[in-house]
Amino acid sequence: RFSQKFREVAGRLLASEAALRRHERLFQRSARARVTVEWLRVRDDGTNRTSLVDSRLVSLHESGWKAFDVTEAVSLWQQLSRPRQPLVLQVSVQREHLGPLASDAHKLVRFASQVAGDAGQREPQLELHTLDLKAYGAQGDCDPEAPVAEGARCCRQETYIDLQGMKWAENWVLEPPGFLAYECVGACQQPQESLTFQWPFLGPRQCISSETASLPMIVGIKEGGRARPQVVSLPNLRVQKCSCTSDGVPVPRELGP
Amino acid sequence: LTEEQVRASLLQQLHLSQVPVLDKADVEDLVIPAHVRAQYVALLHRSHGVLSRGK
Repeated sequence: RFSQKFREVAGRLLASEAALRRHERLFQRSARARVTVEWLRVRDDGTNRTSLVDSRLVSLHESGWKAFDVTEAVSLWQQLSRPRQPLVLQVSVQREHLGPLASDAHKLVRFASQVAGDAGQREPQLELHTLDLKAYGAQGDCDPEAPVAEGARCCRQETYIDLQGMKWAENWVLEPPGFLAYECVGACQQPQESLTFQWPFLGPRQCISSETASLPMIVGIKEGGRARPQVVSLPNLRVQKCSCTSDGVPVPRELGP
Repeated sequence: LTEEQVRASLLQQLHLSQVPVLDKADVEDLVIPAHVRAQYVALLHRSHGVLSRGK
């Protein structure tokens, strides 16, 4: 609702009704339903394609905000080439367990209306907040010529790991003699307080390694009294990209070619 | 990235609990065969090309 660009998005509130209490004695206290958010797209051939975005169990005996993280779907949708389909997110409520004996408790879940007392259309609400990553994101590689100043923006800094200088690697690691490992340094701009809400997944934005690459090595392996060379690949040893993100929030991913 | 992290990652990949003891004589005459070097170079190219995605 707050973005100039997405003015056509109308919002509603997602909640399960406290009125369920009237049915309390029907279902045991631990009764739950599964609420699932899927991304609906129509393929060129007209068939539907759904992608699971988020899904969680909701207690039937509670009422109030239930937050679902749709960041990834929105981020990937934004990168689709134009003209692009509207972003359609389907919210469905299913039984917690499958099978003939599963209860129908899930039918008691209701979406509350945005306006208290309004018996009108009760729909889930999508609240969308965007951050301009040019201002709130990382800045790529740090300037190798200049030391990273206090409060500088998140960037990837070169750091060289000299394997030849490591005692334990002597006569064991044959290749490489050393490698550029990089590390993420600097700070991230934080959104204004009003935007952070108190939702569980919007903690402080941190400068982290969001993409890594493996590093192959050739090591000596001793068998039967003789040494032979062997190749081994060490996962996630080299930082490829640094990003600013909050803990638990997926880093927007570039769509592949 | 610390020296200890590199060492631990290497031991984990090779399913070793400690650094093997090799002395200079073991590796002094050791020649890396072409197929091993080709495998290493191929992994190196892939490492610079394919990105794995952290959380």
